Amino acid sequence: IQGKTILDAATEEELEEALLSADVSYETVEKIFERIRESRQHADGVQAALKETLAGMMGANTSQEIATGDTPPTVVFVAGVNGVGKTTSIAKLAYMYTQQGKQVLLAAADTFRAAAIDQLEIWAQRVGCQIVKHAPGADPAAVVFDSVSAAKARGVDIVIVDTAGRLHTRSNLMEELKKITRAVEKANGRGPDETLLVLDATTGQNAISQAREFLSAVDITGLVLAKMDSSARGGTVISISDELGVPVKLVGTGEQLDDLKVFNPEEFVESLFA
Amino acid sequence: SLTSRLQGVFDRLRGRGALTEKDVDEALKEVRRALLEADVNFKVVKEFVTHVREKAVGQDVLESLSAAQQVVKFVRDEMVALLGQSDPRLKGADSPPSVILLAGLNGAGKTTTAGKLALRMKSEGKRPLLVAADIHRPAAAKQLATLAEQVGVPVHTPLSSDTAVGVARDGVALARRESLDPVIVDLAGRQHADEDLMRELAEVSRATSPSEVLLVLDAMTGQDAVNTALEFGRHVPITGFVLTKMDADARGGAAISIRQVTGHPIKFVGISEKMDGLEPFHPDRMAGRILG
Ligand SMILES: Nc1nc2c(ncn2[C@@H]2O[C@H](COP(=O)(O)OP(=O)(O)OP(=O)(O)O)[C@@H](O)[C@H]2O)c(=O)[nH]1
Ligand SMILES: Nc1nc2c(ncn2[C@@H]2O[C@H](COP(=O)(O)OP(=O)(O)OP(=O)(O)O)[C@@H](O)[C@H]2O)c(=O)[nH]1
Ligand SMILES: [Mg+2]
Ligand SMILES: [Mg+2]
Repeated sequence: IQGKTILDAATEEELEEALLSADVSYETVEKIFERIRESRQHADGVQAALKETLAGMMGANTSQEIATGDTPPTVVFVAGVNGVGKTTSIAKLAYMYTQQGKQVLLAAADTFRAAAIDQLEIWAQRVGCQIVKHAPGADPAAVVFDSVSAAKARGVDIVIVDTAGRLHTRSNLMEELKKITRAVEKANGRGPDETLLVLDATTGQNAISQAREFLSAVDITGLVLAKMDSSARGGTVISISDELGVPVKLVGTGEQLDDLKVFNPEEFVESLFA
Repeated sequence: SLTSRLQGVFDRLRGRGALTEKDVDEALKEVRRALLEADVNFKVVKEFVTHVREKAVGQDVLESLSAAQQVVKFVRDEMVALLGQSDPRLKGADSPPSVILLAGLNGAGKTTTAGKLALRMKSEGKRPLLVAADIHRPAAAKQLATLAEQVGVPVHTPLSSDTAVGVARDGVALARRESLDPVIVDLAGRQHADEDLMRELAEVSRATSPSEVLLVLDAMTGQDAVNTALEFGRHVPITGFVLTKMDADARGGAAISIRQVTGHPIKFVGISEKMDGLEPFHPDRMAGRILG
C-alpha cells in the first residue's frame, strides 16, 4: 500500500488477508477498514492512515514500563493459561532486573503442576536470584505470603510470583487466583504493583477471551506476549488493547534468559506485515 | 450463532424463490466470518467457502429459519467429512518395540500427553516405557518421571551428557531388553523455524524408526497452525495429531486447517490436565464446536 492515497479493491483484499493471517480478529479488521475509509484520502497515503489507526488501537500513549511500588518490595504477579510461557518469562524478567542491579526474589506459587517448583528453582540458580518455595501441593497463597514477607525482611527490591497455568473457563481456579493475589496485600499492605497476563503469540482468537476473563478476575495491568520468535504475529493484542485497554509491556522471543524485550508498538505494527 | 446470523440473511431474501449467486454470497459471508472467528486458517476458509458455494446455488429459499438451518447443516456435514474418522488406534511396528514420538511447539502439552498415552496403553494391557528425551527444558525429565510414577509406568531418564538421540536410542534398547512396548518418547518443544532443533527432531526419528509421530497441537492455536503442521511434516513423517486443552473454550478451527492441509488424522484430544484426560477424537463433536 506504499504510496497509495486511496484503497482499491485488490489492495483491500490483500491488506485484509495480511491482517487476518496475523490473527487480527474479523471484527477488528472491519473496524480498521472503517477508520481508514473515514480518512479516505489521507494526505500521507493509506499506509500512514493504517499505521495511525493501529497505533491508536494499541494505545500509543500508554506506558510499557513495569510498575514500581512506592515502598519495597515491588511485587510483580504473573498469570495465564497452561503452557503459555509464564515460568520462563519470569526467569527472563528476573534476569533483566538482576542485570539492572536489583535484588530479586521468586515466589514458587505453582504448587500444583509436576516439577513446576524444580523448573523455577533451576532458573533461580541460573539467574542468581533468591527463591521461596514450599512442598508440592502446599497452599499457593501461603507461598506468596511467605515470599513477600521474606522479601521485606531481606530488603529485596522485586518479588515475582509464578502461578500455575489455569484455564479462564474454570471458575474455581479463577477464584483461587484472586485468593493468591490477596495474599500479596496481606503481606505488603497493597495488592500486586503489576499483574502480568502471559499470552502465547501462536494462540488465536481465544487470547481475547483469556484477557477478558482474567481481567474480570484480577487487575491485569499488562500483557507479556511470549513466543514471538514463532512465525505467528500475535495480532489478537490489537483487539485486547483496543477493547480492554490493557497494554503489551514485554515480548518473549526465545527460550533463553536474554530473550525478553520491552514492547515496541511501531516494531510490532511493522512485523504484522512482515 | 451462525444459524441466527444466517437467519437474518435469509429473512431479507425470503419470497425470492431460488437462491441466486448473490444471495448465496451473502450467506457465505456469514459462514466465512464464523470460520475465521473459530481460527480456521484464512486460506482454508477460502477453499471451503468456494466448495460450499458450488453446492448451494439454485436451492430454493423456502422459509428463512429452515434455509439457515439447511445451510448450517450443509456446512457442518462438509466439515465432518473433512475432519475424518474417529480412529484412536496407533500403528505398531513390525517387530516390537513400537516407538511413538511426540513432537510440537513449546508448551503444547507433549509431556502431559505422554503420561496420558502411557496410562491408556497400560489400560489396554500393554507394558509401555516412557522416555524423557527432552534434554533442553529445566526439570523436563523430573516432570515426566513424576507423571510416570503417577500412572505406574517405567521411565527412562537421561544421563547428564546425553543428546536427545542418545536418550531415545537408549530408551528403545532398554525396552527391547525388558520387553516393554510401546516406547513413548517425549521430546523438547521447538519452533518450526529453529533449524537446529528441527534437525534434532529428524535425527531422533531416523534413529528410532517410529511407527507413530504425533504432532501435539494446542486447540487454541490460531492461523499459524498450518505453518506448524506443514513445517514439522517436512522434517518428520507425521502420522497423526493430538489436539490439547480442548477443555478450554477455544473453537478449535485449527483442526480443520491441519486436516485440510496435511490429510493426517486427528487421533486424540486432551480434555484436562489429569492423566485420564485423553479421549479419541470425534469429528461430529468437533464440527459442532467449531461452528459455535
Ligand atoms: N520459543 C519460545 N519458547 C518459549 C518462550 N517462552 C516460553 N517458551 C517455552 O514454552 C514452554 C512453556 O514455558 P513455561 O514457562 O513452562 O510455560 P508456563 O506458562 O509456565 O506453563 P505452565 O506452568 O505449565 O502453565 C517451554 O518450553 C519454554 O521454554 C518464547 O518466548 N519463545
Ligand atoms: N487444561 C488442560 N491443560 C493441559 C492439557 N494438556 C496439557 N496441559 C497443561 O499445559 C501445560 C503445558 O503442558 P506440558 O505437557 O508441559 O507441555 P509441553 O508440550 O511438554 O511443553 P514443552 O516441553 O515446554 O514444549 C501444563 O500446565 C499442562 O498441565 C489439556 O488437555 N488440558
Ligand atoms: Mg509454569
Ligand atoms: Mg514437555
